[in-house]
Amino acid sequence: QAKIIAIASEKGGVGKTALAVNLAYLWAKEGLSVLLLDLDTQGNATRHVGQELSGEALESCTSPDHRAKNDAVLQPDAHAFGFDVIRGGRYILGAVSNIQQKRVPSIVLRKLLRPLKARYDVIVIDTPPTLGVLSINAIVASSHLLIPVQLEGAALDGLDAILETTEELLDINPDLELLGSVPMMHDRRTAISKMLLQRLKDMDYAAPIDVPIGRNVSIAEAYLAEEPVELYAPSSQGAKDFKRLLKQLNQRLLHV
Amino acid sequence: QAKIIAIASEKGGVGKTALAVNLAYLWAKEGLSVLLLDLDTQGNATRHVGQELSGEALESCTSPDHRAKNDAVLQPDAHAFGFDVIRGGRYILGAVSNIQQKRVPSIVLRKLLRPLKARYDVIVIDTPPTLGVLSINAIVASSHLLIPVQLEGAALDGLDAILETTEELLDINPDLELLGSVPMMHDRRTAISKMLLQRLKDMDYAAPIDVPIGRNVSIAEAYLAEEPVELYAPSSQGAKDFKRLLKQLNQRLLHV
Ligand SMILES: Nc1ncnc2c1ncn2[C@@H]1O[C@H](COP(=O)(O)OP(=O)(O)OP(=O)(O)O)[C@@H](O)[C@H]1O
Ligand SMILES: Nc1ncnc2c1ncn2[C@@H]1O[C@H](COP(=O)(O)OP(=O)(O)OP(=O)(O)O)[C@@H](O)[C@H]1O
Ligand SMILES: [Mg+2]
Ligand SMILES: [Mg+2]
Repeated sequence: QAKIIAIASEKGGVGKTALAVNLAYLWAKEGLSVLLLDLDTQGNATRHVGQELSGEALESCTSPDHRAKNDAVLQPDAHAFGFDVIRGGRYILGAVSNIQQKRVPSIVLRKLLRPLKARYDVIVIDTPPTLGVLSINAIVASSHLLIPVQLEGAALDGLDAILETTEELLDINPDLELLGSVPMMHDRRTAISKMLLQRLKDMDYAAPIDVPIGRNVSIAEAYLAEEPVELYAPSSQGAKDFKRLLKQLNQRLLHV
Repeated sequence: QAKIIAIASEKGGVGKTALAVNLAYLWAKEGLSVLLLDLDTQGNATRHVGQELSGEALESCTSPDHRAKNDAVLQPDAHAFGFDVIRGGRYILGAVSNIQQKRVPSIVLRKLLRPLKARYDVIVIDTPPTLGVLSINAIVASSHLLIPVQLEGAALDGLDAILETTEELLDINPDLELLGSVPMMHDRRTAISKMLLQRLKDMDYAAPIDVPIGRNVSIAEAYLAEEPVELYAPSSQGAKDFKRLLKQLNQRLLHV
């Protein structure tokens, strides 16, 4: 049965999308059967893998219309770089209002993903910033939570906030495991980044990852090139950091 | 009557809070009467000016309770560095559900700000990422819109999205002016940042600002120090960039 990994943070611009796309690619490259679910109206993950924006898959599956209910089976609507994709984009807004009208909004995605769990080894979920209905749905639907933490000013404050929210959600998703808090955009030259990295390492309850993803221009360029950084710039520090991160995540996934 | 300036972007982590706090301070330093309204549940702007998180002011003013309605007058609940503050934080979530229950949710903030317009020269509104009910309320309540644009991968896509949304909102806020799109976190060493800066400059309909705010560690450190960068590191490049930006914004505010 698939491991379902939600990538979430309340804070914006911390690297959720970069993490989702690059991990999905690396797991697929290892031979795992992978699905990338883009829950963001901005559809950045969808763009990052060279696909047209949409969000229609989720919108029609959550539609209150009864005819739609019978074919309300969530299916991938794209394929890229060796993994399946359920695309994000504008139509996700329709899914948001559909979900808010259900009797128990927070478990809608979990139900929709159930039939897909048998088909994949890993389902990676990219979420929007601010812990709204989509992020809550993702966390409630998942077996594991991965929290990117930017090593800059506001990010450590935001970490406690998402950990508190997750605590409350253990009530409806008791099997959820905190896979880790991943230090993102680490600037090895600045004292502030080193200080925040150390502060994160001291927060054991946040399951900090030892391997930061350093700030590396290839990671940002790979987004514009619409490719995983491993393909765009395989010898870059960014590509190396993601491979080291994958190793540590795999260890945790196997033992935990 | 106050100029009400909404600082908004769908994309996360582009520098909305850094812009809101540093501009509020510089305008107050010029002798203007300034109010900073923090609409974010994360309350980063509130932390940035050394205040306790709250959000209660907005929550109680939007409460459906009739007794609260009679004293539903929005007032500053803090003062820092020469300007008034209406603090953000967890309680803003209560305001969100209160607002969603009103007959016309998008004009709630505009009504609440009306009595304050006579008391201030400038009201600066910091908003959360994703264009939800709070961001829409801010844009509908404002005379001017300032859009920070990060010179990195996904940011230029997001710019068209917020400009489209703003276009639709001109219907209920016909006097709204686009004050500008501000290039943020410009990395002068990378080709990608220069390329995106040029691309932004070619988008005249986005009213691009010529003066980018460069990526500068003092700006991030100032957040942790809970001070405007002009006080924290007055001779830093970050402090200089914000002062140059203020000059250009003042020109536009006087002519436009
Ligand atoms: N390690 C890194 N080094 C350099 N640039 C990065 C790095 N990680 C991400 N970026 C770039 O920084 C920007 C923000 O990252 P990203 O979009 O992944 O964050 P996000 O958390 O998904 O944002 P949002 O909250 O808006 O969804 C993007 O342009 C991305 O390409
Ligand atoms: N020009 C800059 N140089 C360096 N760091 C910056 C700069 N501008 C902002 N920062 C830092 O980058 C991080 C993100 O900026 P900020 O919080 O202002 O963005 P935001 O758009 O308000 O984010 P959110 O979408 O989560 O509200 C913060 O830690 C901030 O201190
Ligand atoms: Mg994203
Ligand atoms: Mg902010």
